[in-house]
Formats: sequence, structure tokens, C-alpha cells
Amino acid sequence: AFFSSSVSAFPFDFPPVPTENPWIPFRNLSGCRFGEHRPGLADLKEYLNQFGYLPAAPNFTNSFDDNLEAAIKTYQRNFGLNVTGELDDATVEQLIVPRCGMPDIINGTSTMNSSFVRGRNL
Amino acid sequence: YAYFPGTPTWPSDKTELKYAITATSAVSIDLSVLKTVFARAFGRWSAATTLTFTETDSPSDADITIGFYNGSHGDGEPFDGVLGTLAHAFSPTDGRFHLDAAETWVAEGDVTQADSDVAVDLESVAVHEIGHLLGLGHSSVAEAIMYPTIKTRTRKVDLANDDVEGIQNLYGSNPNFTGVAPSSTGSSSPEINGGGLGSMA
Repeated sequence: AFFSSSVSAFPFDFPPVPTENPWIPFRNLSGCRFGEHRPGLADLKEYLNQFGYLPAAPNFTNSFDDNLEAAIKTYQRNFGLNVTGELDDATVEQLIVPRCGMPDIINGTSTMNSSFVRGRNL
Repeated sequence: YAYFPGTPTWPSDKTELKYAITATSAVSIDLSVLKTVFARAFGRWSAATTLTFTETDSPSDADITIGFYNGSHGDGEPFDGVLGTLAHAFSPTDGRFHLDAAETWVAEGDVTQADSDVAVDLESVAVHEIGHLLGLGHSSVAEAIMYPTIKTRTRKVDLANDDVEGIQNLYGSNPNFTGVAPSSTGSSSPEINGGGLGSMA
């Protein structure tokens, strides 16, 4: 549930506000696919966890594993992209578009109606 | 369109919702402009449904509270500065609607002609987040207001068929509703997600 659960640890010393799109570095992952190991994949996993595509983990690694591939496929399905499971250019460009902070998947249930996408694929 | 797990909604006897703009010190937008923008955003949803929205100056009297915040702001969902996450809102009947104060919000004028290449249209984001406040989840229909992403320098404020069908299934239809704008025709079959959550992140 979205309850008040954390308060800044530094109430009188706020960290500086980032001034650039925090997801631009995902462009460095373009072309990455299953089995590869590339710096930045852990950050992508954090992103996919934030929006419900990957379960939480104590430490995300920079390995393109089967869980990441499945998460990317679900993401591609939700956004009407070609379902390749790879970080193709179209997927990366979609990932960096500003968005609502509400997750797309909650407790394993997608809040995005996927029937439209399924129908289009058929 | 889709709903949150458990399909949380406002109670059927609560059709008149009050909202308060409670935290604006982090942005330099004039309060009167904010009032106009949010009133227009709420109006787009009330035009399609039986719900009505009234602004109140008293947060304690409000069902919905709207505020601009930087970074960590006490709900466990910190904002991330320029772009990235723009805003978030809570499902019924929580009523909290938070916007990232770090964004280059455009509340007046034509956002497509904005000088800044990171300009974000405030009303577009407001219409989307109000959808969450009322119980709609994200939609995979790109034309829908409830699609999760919005590009910079883009204005998207008209409800699509997909949004209208979703909200009217929850709250009924406004008899005076004249339909969606011709360019907003995204539609899909109804889908209600099952699940145990009544509130969501």
C-alpha cells in the first residue's frame, strides 16, 4: 500500500535535485540482450522493479538474465512494441520517456489493459 | 482501460468531491493559475461522469489534496528531479496527488512552443493523475489519458473513448456528456483486474 513509510534521513540537508533525465543512461544499453553483462543493467532492473515489472531484490546485478528478459517482454507488450525481449532502440527510447510514478503492475497484476495489445498481435 | 486490484472507487453516495491545493511553495507558478489549471482538469472528468469537484481552501475538509514536492517527501516514493517520474497519485479513497516540483511545468500558454526542451504540460499530467485518484489504472491505449508516459512539450488533455468507458463503468455517465473529441478515439474492451489490494502504490 502507498502509505507514509519513509521520511528523509536528512531533514535539514536535502540532497541536490538532479537536473537531467535520470533515464538517459539507458541509451548505453541499446542492443543488449539475454546472456550479456553490461554496466547499467542493474539500474534498468531498478527501474523495472519500480514500475512492477521485476520483483524486488537485495542487489540487482548487471547480468541480462531470464527474469530481465521476461520483464522486458511484458514491458514491450504493454507499450505496443515488438516483443523481442531485447533492448532494441524502440524499447530504450520508450523507457526514457517521462512518465507517471504509478506502477504498471501491482502484486503481479497488470493495471494496463493488455487485450488491445494481444488483439493487435493476433 | 484497467482498474487497480480490488477495483477501489469512491463510495457511491460520495459524488461531490472536494480538493485542496495544499503545497505550492516549491514552484513559482501563481496560485490563481494553478487553481484554473486544476479546475479545468477536474472538469474534464466531471463532464463525462456523475462526479463533481469543488475546490476548498481547507485541507482538512478536502477529499483530495494536491501538492508539489522535491525528492523524498514522506510517502516512500521520492521524486527524481528533472523528467523521469513526473507525478503520482493514490487510488481511492486516499486522495493524495503529488507532483515533482523539479519539473519545468508549463501551466499557461502553448507547451509545444515552450523555450525549454524539458517543458511538461501541467494540465496533461493533472488529468492523468486525477484518473488514478478516481480508480483508473494505466492503459496500453496510446491515445488514452491513462497511458503512463507523456513526452515533453506535449499537450494531451482530452479524454479518449478508452478513458470515458473506464470511468463511466465505475461512476455512471453524465447525461450531458457529448462524447470525446474526434481525435481521441482510443478504445478497448473492458478488463477488470482481480486482486486483493484496496490501495496501491
